[in-house]
Amino acid sequence: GRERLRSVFVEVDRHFRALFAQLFGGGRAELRLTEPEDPFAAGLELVAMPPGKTLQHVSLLSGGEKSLAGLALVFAFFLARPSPLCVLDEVDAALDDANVERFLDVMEEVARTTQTRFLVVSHHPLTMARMDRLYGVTMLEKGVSRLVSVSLERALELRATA
Amino acid sequence: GRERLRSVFVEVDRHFRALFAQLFGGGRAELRLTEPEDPFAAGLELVAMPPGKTLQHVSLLSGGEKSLAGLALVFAFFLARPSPLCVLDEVDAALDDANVERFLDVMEEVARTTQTRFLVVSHHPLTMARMDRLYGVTMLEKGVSRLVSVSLERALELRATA
Amino acid sequence: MRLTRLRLSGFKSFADPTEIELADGLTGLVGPNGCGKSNIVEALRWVMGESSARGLRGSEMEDVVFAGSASRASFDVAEVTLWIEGPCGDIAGPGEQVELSRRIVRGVGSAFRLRGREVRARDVQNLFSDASTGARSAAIIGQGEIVRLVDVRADERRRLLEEAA
Amino acid sequence: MRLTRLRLSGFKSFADPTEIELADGLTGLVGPNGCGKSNIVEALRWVMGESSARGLRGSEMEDVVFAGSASRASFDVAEVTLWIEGPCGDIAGPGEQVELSRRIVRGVGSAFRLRGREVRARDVQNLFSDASTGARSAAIIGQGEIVRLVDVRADERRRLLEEAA
Ligand SMILES: Nc1ncnc2c1ncn2[C@@H]1O[C@H](COP(=O)(O)OP(=O)(O)OP(=O)(O)O)[C@@H](O)[C@H]1O
Ligand SMILES: Nc1ncnc2c1ncn2[C@@H]1O[C@H](COP(=O)(O)OP(=O)(O)OP(=O)(O)O)[C@@H](O)[C@H]1O
Ligand SMILES: [Mg+2]
Ligand SMILES: [Mg+2]
Repeated sequence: GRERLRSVFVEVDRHFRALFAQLFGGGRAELRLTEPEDPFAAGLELVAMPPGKTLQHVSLLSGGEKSLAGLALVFAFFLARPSPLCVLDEVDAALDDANVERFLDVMEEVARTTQTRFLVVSHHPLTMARMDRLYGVTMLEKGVSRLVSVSLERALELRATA
Repeated sequence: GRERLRSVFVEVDRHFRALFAQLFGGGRAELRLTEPEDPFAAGLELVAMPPGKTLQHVSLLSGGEKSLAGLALVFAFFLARPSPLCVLDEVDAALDDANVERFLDVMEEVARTTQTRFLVVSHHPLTMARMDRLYGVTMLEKGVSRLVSVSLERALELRATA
Repeated sequence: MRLTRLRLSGFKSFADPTEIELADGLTGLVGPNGCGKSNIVEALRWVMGESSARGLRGSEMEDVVFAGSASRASFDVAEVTLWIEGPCGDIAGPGEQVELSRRIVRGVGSAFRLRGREVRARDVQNLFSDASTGARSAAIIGQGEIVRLVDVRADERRRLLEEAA
Repeated sequence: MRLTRLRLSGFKSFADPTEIELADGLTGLVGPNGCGKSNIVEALRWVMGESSARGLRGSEMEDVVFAGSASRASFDVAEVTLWIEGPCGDIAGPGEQVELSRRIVRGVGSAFRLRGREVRARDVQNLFSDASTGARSAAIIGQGEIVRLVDVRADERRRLLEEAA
């Protein structure tokens, strides 16, 4: 039990460091068990340093930086223990355009590597543009949702409706 | 003490109902004191029904709907008790384009009515376009922030930098 | 194991039966605020065994049943069905599609059915935790949760690791 | 009362002295992730008397002092100055501009100065709660807080009402 948890930890940490550097375009980060001897009692700590900055408590990171660090962790779990499906609900809400592109590149790579299917909810045009297909959710009848296949053009139109 | 709190409550509620209808393009909402007899011991509850939908617990609202309801509450406090300055840090992060426009219309109106100065942090091009002036925050030297006046064109360029 | 299709009926704002295909690659879900995107994410969580009403933004589990609109009366039943394609333990052979569904009736409670037979919530949660895709595992990131992963306390984050191990 | 100008020096990522004018109407603050926008919002909160390090994303108040970068050593002092234009009680007459500043020295602690004289944190918090603009009142909505207003418990929300009353 303890050995398996420790080995998963090592694997997730390895992926986390690589993904962090990819999502931040540099910098470094690592995972730490607060009690390396007893992983079941330990906490999982995050140490993160964006490129060019100083190592500080992760709480001080910006909203966008926290999103990227969180994504590095989620994808690291995925690479260590693949799953048939990954659902992401507006994980790009706090990201600027440059970081959205990096997030999309990493997600595409994870999808290719692990054969995982992704369901991605987003308001971001850049994200929509990278999807293999789009479903639009509408409420033409107020209070009642419907689903319909949409093209990218239609999706962008839907965004702008007042 | 109690009378003053009750009268502020009545005033904030009045503004809240109007602002909610404006931000949602309809629907209705109200504020309630859980203990009308003892406002200092009471909780401040929110009842909100977007247009065409059923009255339900506010927890069930979507991310964007909660943002709008929260904004209606914040601006209601403002109209009841104006303040020299209002600072909003990425309050439009969860809003679609149509709702961003409604938020901006309401904020402009509150600014005009109360003479309040607003400082608005945003990644949204529609929001940037409505500002009277823009300051860009940059880190040309990594880890060190600088402030510079920017035009709308420059601000939109800055958004796209990788 | 693959998850190939999801069907919602009377679940939250999805009054009428709605099916969404879960195909290879990246599928995007778009639409204005409040139209029902996160409700679909929660339907998936719910059919996979989510046991907390608060985890679905409600105060009780019955909050997932269509509560009506300006033009329609509320429903008494909500049902979500998920199609699982094997190989998947002894549940499904290679390429075989089986149905997992969850149904809740107002005033009665919810029940799970797998391959037509009633199963317990625990069985469903175990089925998915093996593949590390469960209602609360690392594979479903709800709205607002990605930032919380970083802000949350260290011991909560370690539990995520345990669920993956 | 008007707030006309803010100056940051050694505060978080603002190593060099930086001034931002707070003029009439709507002023936008833009820039990429992590460049320092929320740090400016927190500088305002801090100089207005914010007493909780956690309210500024830190674990101790010294976390607001510039901690260095790849190219610079860390500082020992952070200072933020806010210019207040009267009328404002007996602090400033009509049109008169006065300076409120807060300064923190590593290992020593922080101190407030108003019109050149040292004042207590309490005095600063009171100064602003009268005009209902204070570090924790309804007038500064930090990143992620607008949704929390709706999700938070009823009694926390009532306290907001009290601060406004
Ligand atoms: N049981 C129910 N019956 C009917 N409608 C419901 C029920 N539960 C929730 N809703 C409605 O569903 C809507 C929320 O949908 P959802 O959270 O999926 O929106 P969304 O598309 O994710 O929007 P956003 O982009 O703002 O996040 C709310 O307006 C809520 O009133
Ligand atoms: N004491 C400090 N010294 C130096 N840098 C600091 C200090 N405290 C915080 N920072 C840095 O400031 C950055 C956060 O800045 P801020 O939160 O203002 O970004 P932002 O512009 O709001 O970004 P976002 O758009 O993602 O919200 C972090 O990268 C953090 O490392
Ligand atoms: Mg949503
Ligand atoms: Mg920020």
